[in-house]
Amino acid sequence: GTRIIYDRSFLLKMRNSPIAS
Amino acid sequence: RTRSLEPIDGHHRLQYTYCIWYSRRTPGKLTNPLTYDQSLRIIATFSTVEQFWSVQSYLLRPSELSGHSDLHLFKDGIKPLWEDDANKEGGKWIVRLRKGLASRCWENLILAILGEQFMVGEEICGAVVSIRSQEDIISVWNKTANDSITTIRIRDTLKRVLNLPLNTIMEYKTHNDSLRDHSSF
Repeated sequence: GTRIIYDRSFLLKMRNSPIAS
Repeated sequence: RTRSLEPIDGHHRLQYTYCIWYSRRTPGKLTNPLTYDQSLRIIATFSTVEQFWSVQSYLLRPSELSGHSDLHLFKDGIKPLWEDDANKEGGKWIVRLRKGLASRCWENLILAILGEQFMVGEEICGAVVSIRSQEDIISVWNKTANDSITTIRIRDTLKRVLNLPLNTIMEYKTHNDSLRDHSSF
């Protein structure tokens, strides 16, 4: 099936999203 | 064990749910497996990118851990033990790091695992960073030790994401061998 792939830069960008902090 | 976090609307789901485990090892080779099993603690569970960063913000970084400590990132349902059903036919790539590199390498590795960058289907079981006195060791565990195409692909991805010097020595060890010689590395 389809796999959920995220690249490093996207994941790092998400570090600062308000929902994660 | 901690409660499993349910994904929240608007969060970015990961391919799998993961658990972070922590353990402290008694120095020496002959660690009693039962004692080791009992020393393992799940300290976080997450299944979205947002939950992961929330967990990361309060976890100690590998370089901040003291003594013989191990941090493990494993798929939910797989215990970081050689004997676990998902691991018993498997093995791991071992990378020895000089002091000072573990935190950066560990984060790069975690991001690659969570983001499914290894492209080896269900093969990745988890990864461990082991803090020792002279060096730190990162290992990536996979399900099928005798699947050489997969293990080579894992090695190549690992080299790329850790961004290590070309002469870094990487060693593969099957969990069967670890069980036989009672030694992880």
